[in-house]
Amino acid sequence: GSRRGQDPGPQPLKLKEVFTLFQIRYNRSYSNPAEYARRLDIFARNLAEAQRLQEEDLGTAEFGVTPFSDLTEEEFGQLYGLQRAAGRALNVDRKVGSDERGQT
Amino acid sequence: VPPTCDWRKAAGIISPVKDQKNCNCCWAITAAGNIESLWGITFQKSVEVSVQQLLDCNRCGDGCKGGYIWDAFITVLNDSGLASEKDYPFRATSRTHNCQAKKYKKVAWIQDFIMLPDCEQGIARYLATEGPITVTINVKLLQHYQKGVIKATPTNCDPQHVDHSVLLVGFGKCKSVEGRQAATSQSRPHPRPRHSIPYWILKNSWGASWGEEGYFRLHRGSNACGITKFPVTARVVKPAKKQQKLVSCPP
Repeated sequence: GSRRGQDPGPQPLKLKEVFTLFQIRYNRSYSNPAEYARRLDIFARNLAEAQRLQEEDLGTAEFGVTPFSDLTEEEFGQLYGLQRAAGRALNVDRKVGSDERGQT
Repeated sequence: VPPTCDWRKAAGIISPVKDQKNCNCCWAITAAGNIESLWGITFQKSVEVSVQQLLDCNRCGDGCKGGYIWDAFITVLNDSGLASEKDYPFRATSRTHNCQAKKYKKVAWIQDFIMLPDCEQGIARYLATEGPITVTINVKLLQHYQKGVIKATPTNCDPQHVDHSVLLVGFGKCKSVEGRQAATSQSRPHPRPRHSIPYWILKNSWGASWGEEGYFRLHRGSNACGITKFPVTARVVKPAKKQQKLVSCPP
């Protein structure tokens, strides 16, 4: 509140600086300016999400910039989850393969 | 059940953290890690088995497009064991219908595999007495994870939607962060007493530079991220003559 009215200029620049550091650290480059802008937007959303998780978490976890900070949640799930088809998670009956002898 | 257990502290049991790169093969790397650790415990023999064999010889097609832990164990049973990582190295791409299993000597094999009961106390007991096991969790929170113990809720990490397999290698307790607790209870006149947080130690497959040197910790006792949904392990059994177990889980 006390900063309201002051020059808001540095704010986007700071985000871009953090994003540049992320690109250097994880060796990321993007094919065109539109893709760069899209990834920057995703990066900003992920930083906000990490901050929200940090505030909510009751353990000792720290959330923040990771190698996956330029991916959407859907992209991350598809790249690093084990689902065979996009949008379908593992959801089989737990009894399959259990100790109930005689069942296939 | 001992109060703490960490198989990483026992020499030659846990192999180095792998990096699955652009191949969606957490299931194969985790199954391989399970077999490696059980061989280390049962035979005091350090082995690194071929993840690539699991991908190429997988009966369900392209292993880099995902798979299930039990598919990996069925492949091991069908191939009568796994070649070494050195002979049949990981390439982060799968070559369907190009299984090279028969070309190489097998360095590890399994008798069968089982699913454990979905109870965290039972899982801890099995982990401490038999060795590391595979679990499948909701991967969502790991996108932003850096370090520490994640205490997830069903809202921010749905325990029914599990989509990432990892190796459970230990458990313990740590002190809570006083500042964090105080921040969430500002109306309290006195600071909340410090209490301990029980956690699981899990080995991931995103390289040693991710998380806590390739590992992460999840809260124990709350089915965090669905950790109890599919606790599965291979079984490596010694011949009847040599039944005595020599290695136990270090505290």
